[in-house]
Amino acid sequence: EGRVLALANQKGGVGKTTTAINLGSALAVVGFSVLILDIDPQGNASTGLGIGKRERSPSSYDALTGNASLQEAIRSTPVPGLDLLPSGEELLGVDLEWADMSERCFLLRNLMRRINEELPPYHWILIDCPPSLNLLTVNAFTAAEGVLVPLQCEFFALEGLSQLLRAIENIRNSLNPSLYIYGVLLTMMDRRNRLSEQVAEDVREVMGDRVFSTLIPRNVRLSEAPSHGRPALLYDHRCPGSLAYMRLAAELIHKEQQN
Amino acid sequence: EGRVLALANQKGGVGKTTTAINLGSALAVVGFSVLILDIDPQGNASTGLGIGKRERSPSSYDALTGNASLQEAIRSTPVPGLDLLPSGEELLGVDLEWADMSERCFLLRNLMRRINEELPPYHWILIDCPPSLNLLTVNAFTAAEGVLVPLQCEFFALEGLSQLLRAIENIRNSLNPSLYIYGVLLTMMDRRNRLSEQVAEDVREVMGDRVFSTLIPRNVRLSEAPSHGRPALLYDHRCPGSLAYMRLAAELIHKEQQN
Ligand SMILES: Nc1ncnc2c1ncn2[C@@H]1O[C@H](COP(=O)(O)OP(=O)(O)OP(=O)(O)O)[C@@H](O)[C@H]1O
Ligand SMILES: Nc1ncnc2c1ncn2[C@@H]1O[C@H](COP(=O)(O)OP(=O)(O)OP(=O)(O)O)[C@@H](O)[C@H]1O
Ligand SMILES: [Mg+2]
Ligand SMILES: [Mg+2]
Repeated sequence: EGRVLALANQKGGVGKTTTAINLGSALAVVGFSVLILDIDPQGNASTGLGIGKRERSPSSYDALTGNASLQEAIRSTPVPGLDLLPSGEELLGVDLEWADMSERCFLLRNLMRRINEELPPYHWILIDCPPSLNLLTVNAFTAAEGVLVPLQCEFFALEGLSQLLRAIENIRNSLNPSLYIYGVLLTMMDRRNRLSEQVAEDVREVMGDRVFSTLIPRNVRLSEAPSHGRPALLYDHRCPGSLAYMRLAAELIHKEQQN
Repeated sequence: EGRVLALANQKGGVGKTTTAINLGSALAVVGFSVLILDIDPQGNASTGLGIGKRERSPSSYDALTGNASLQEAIRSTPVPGLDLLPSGEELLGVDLEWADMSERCFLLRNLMRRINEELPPYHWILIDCPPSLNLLTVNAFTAAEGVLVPLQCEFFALEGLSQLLRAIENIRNSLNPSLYIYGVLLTMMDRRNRLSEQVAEDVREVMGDRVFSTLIPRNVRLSEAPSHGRPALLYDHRCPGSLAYMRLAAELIHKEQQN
């Protein structure tokens, strides 16, 4: 069975989506079969992989509520070996809509079961979460085995880490006893800036070897690629951003081989 | 009566908190009395104004649920004339906790009434929202008269604008008929980067004169200041970030005088 990781951090704009798209692509180009689940109502991962707003029906909302076949809902992307379950706008209202459903925290876990039963196995499943500890992120924590935490090298992002760790601990003690921190990824690292280095040091002190040794530098090509509906690896495979995500993929593969 | 603005955008990391802190400070240093309401469970505005996690009780959560006196909950900050109602961690669970309350969308509006009745009037009240269109942001849209939309000059941020405009329109048609777009603020503008300029052009095309002429440049001093519990205006009043927020305050004051 493959690895199921939730890319989560309630701090906004830290690189969750950019990591889902580019790590997913890097793992796919070296031959793994990868699925990205976009459960953020913003749908940035879907846009960044070329699936426009009008092409998203059926969406992850339809799949979660059991109203769509997986064959229809899961799409291929411009990257061979990388599939996507696109986001749906209806995800915006689920906190209220599902409030009375006893299964509200397990809809994604149930969907995973269907994916495992009905589709050829994926080596990696990456879940792109919204910037919040809401019901959608709780669903991701219940369905995943590990959390990959993108962490921007900024002061506010460091501040939110303890709240995130507590939320993960709460889920471990209740809905998903096997949930753990798969790793912390330092993003938008700017070597020229003292604050960036300081935050990186502080995170390593707190999280030790759970911090990936691969650092993602601040690189404008990573933020340009989504406007072309392509991951950075296809848009500019030689840029520092693409190289960093290839290194990250290698680090994850090495980590898996050791276990 | 003063101006009540919600600083909102469901896209994460676009500068909502940085704008609340530094625009609030700039308006206060020129003599206005200003109140910042921190309703984001992350509590970044509270940290950035020097109110640590252990000093936040009673918090905005206690004030919203009617369990705290305003005199106790509203604090002064290092900036004369700028007060803060700090965030509380309990805000994390309100979507579910308040789901069955008929008043769930009006708690902040009710709190505003108390503020107007019990305290000397504020000229400006700025509400710092979480990166989500959840119940807390809906409360802000119901309590405020205008929405100030910080918009990062990045592709993904531009993509989320239409979703935000629709959400505001929905609130206008239901809970708050007088809600309007007070203005769109372009943030983290990097003149050297073609994408930044392109996004700024696209936003001006769509939003016309609702886009403030003041641009906030990318400036590392803005992200350093919060680690000292001070707004940039006190940390480094000569840096490009501080000057830009002083210009923004002047633009808002001028806009008010014209009306
Ligand atoms: N390493 C990087 N260098 C430069 N820009 C980056 C980098 N990583 C991400 N970005 C840009 O920064 C912005 C925030 O990144 P992204 O949207 O991936 O974060 P997120 O955590 O998914 O945001 P949200 O909380 O809204 O879901 C985007 O505009 C993205 O293109
Ligand atoms: N103009 C700027 N130049 C450089 N850094 C900035 C600027 N504005 C904000 N920042 C930094 O970028 C990060 C995101 O800004 P901020 O936290 O204010 O955004 P936000 O929209 O409030 O985020 P969230 O969605 O998590 O609430 C912070 O680390 C902040 O210090
Ligand atoms: Mg995202
Ligand atoms: Mg904020």
